[in-house]
Amino acid sequence: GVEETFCTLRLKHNIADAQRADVYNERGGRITSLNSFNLPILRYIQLSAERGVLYRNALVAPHYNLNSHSVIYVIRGNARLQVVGENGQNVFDGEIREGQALTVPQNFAVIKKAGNQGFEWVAFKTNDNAKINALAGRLSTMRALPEDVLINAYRIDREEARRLKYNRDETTLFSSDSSGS
Amino acid sequence: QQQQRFQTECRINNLNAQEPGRRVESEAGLSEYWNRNDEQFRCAGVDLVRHTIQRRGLLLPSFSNAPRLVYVVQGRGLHGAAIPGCPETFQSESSSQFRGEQGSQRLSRDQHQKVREIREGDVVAIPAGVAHWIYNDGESQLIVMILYDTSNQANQLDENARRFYLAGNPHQQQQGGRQRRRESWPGSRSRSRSQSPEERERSQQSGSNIFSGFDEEFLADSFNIDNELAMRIQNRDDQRGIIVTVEDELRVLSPQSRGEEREERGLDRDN
Repeated sequence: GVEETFCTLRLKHNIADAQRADVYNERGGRITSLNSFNLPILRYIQLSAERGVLYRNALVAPHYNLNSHSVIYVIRGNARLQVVGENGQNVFDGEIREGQALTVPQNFAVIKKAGNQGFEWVAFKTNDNAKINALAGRLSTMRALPEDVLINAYRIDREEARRLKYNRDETTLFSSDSSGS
Repeated sequence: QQQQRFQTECRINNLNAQEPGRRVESEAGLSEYWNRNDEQFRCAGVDLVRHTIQRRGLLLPSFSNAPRLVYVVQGRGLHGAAIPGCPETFQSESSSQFRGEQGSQRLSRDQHQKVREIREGDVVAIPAGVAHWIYNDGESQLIVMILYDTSNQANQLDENARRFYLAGNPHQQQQGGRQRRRESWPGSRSRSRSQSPEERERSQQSGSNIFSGFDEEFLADSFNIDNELAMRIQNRDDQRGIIVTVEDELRVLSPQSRGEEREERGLDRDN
């Protein structure tokens, strides 16, 4: 029965088509994810991919890869990236542009900000169901924590804790005009 | 697969009962770390830490590259885990109470993910990459023992348990701890593909929270906040360590136990 399963598995899937985007922000950009749910063969090879388009000066929310490494290849445009490791150590702070590749290890936090020409990338991830955890925005760790935890952790007042939790209402992709709330 | 990748050898001729080799004091507690370079721990692919949290002490939120099991040795408290993609299901309404507040005083609205009570004997499982925090709301010390399973398949980094703090400044804590004591770790051996024990310890000492590695401008943009607040979440001048004192009581949303009991009784009756 092998030919009924492995041999007939679908091997390709287009992730450049804007209409297939999983995350879309009209002022931020779009992201399309490819994982073993929409391309089952990825379960065998334990890999997945993501195609992203970031409009001019827009940001990808600060986040970390929960269960995979990520290798980013720049298809078009440029962006400034910052990557931070376990001790708050900045391990990358610079611009990456078309044709370059950058590895972001598991659990390292990253922020991407597109340059003036926008930014398009493909990220290869070392897990067939790669997950990220956002640190800012509507579905983020900050929102998950009680206000009093933030107040005492950062020594800020309640009003500041609320701004930290709620000032960004977007998810994953942020527009650059600071009007996300 | 993961174990095969990390472990090149498990040559153990004899075993010894181990006590923690390194103690790090924080404002409201003590963290004790077992020697992760000991052969038996390296062979098992685990790392052990014991936190002693004083009354009203808050172990700051952190996540790790390895899944953890927490065992509550003594005391009681609150545990929160921020699980990616999950909704903030604890929401204050006009009639809700904040735990820790006297009486039934109404407070302004907050919402966050589920908070769980923990007490002696409890085991808490924390998946890799999930941030968690612990608060001691009891009358005595809260002691928790944490095992990091670094050889777990969920860990794609190396065999070292890495702790990523979302707040605080572990660097200041470790440099400035009042009674900091560091013991040598005899018998530790480095491996060719990993850091030496000295390098590893040095890297532990240079820790800070992950936001401190970003530009303030980037953080301000990301959170849509001003630069001053962005600087404050970097906690660069924070001397309190990873277990901090909560000024008043920590007020978090938590169902009344009596309410829960009523609900349980109601369910029983319905059944």
